[in-house]
Amino acid sequence: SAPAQKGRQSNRSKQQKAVQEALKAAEAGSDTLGLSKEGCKKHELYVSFKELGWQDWIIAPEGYAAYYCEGECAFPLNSDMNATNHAIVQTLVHFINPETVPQPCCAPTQLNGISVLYFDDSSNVILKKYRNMVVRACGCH
Amino acid sequence: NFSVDNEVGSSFIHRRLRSQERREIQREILSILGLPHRPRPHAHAKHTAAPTFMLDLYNTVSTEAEPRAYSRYRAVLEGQASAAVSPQDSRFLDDADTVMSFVNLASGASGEDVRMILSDIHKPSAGSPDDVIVDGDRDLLVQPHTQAFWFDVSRIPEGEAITAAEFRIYKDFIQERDGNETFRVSVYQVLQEPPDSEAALLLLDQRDVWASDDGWLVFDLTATSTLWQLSPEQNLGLHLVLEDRNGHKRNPRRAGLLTGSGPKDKQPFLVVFFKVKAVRFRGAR
Repeated sequence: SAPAQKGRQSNRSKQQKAVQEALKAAEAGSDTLGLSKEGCKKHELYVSFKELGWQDWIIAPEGYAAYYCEGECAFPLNSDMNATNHAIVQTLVHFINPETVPQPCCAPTQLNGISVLYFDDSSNVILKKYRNMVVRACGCH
Repeated sequence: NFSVDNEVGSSFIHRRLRSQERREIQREILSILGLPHRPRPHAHAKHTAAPTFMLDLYNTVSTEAEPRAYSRYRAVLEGQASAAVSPQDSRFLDDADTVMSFVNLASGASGEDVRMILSDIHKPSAGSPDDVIVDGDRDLLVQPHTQAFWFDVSRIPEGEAITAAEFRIYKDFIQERDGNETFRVSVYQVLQEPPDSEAALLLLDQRDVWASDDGWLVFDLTATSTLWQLSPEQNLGLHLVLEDRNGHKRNPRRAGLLTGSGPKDKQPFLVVFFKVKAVRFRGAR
């Protein structure tokens, strides 16, 4: 919402000051924390049909690398975090009003399919393609 | 690119699961795979439906297929025919969401086998030896030198439409006195099987083969399989007839056709390609 005409100047300087403070807090935060929270990225996760004891009916594969997304979508988002424009704004607002606007989510931005070859009850053989089974890339939404 | 050690290190089960947890995980993953329960194939099914051909399709479609799966499975089916995936099959595969290969459920007795089996049961009815009609259950109602096949296409993925179907039968090389003997292989759809007369047949497809040919003979069964999917009661199976160049019916095995005997991976089979008609929503659990 646009600030009232007469108080515009003082408002603007107030906002800039808040952003400066936010930037300082961000730098300080990551230093004092010591462990800078990891940014949003893909992590290993392997679904093993073998460990589920399904090798008598699943011919191939033995399992598949599903991966998962985890990590912070914290201000300032750097370029390799696949952040949407909306997520960048939301991150900023979260900093200014952390209790009103949550941080964006770290979630898959690209998913791949897999194929599974298996026997049915009558020993017919089925090859089935499944979509959206494997995380290819993560990002901030 | 995904190395094996990662696979072990990052498995999703980091500790011994309690049986209840394991069952829950299995149920959840089965529901993602669209299966109501985990299949229980017959331990040593006599006829499994062309796994090598299907494994070739699998390796065609899944680029990150684990090479081990292929070699592991290939080892199991050592010495089998390499069921060639034709360019046409690859096109069907690109467009399909599911591919199923079906086991031939007819006992596979040919007319000749039937006659030998029945000759000590009762004398065939009067009439020329060639049109011996025998009673008995359906898959024995065949003419001599006629091979019956029956595939149960009633249990197919819900909400999926057939985009293509092929009947495949393997032909071995046979050494002929005169190497250039030719045969004609005809596949018929059985339309009716009246109890007291010959079956009514519809010619679906024909192939002329040389005695010296070997490999898979492929017959287009798209229209027939679609009919059987829509009206299962019309699924009375197929008849395969082999004729020599003089038009005389011969036992298919005479031309090297493997109609039911032979190695596991040279069994005749039906392969059907399906495409999803409607998006399947998984019920909330």
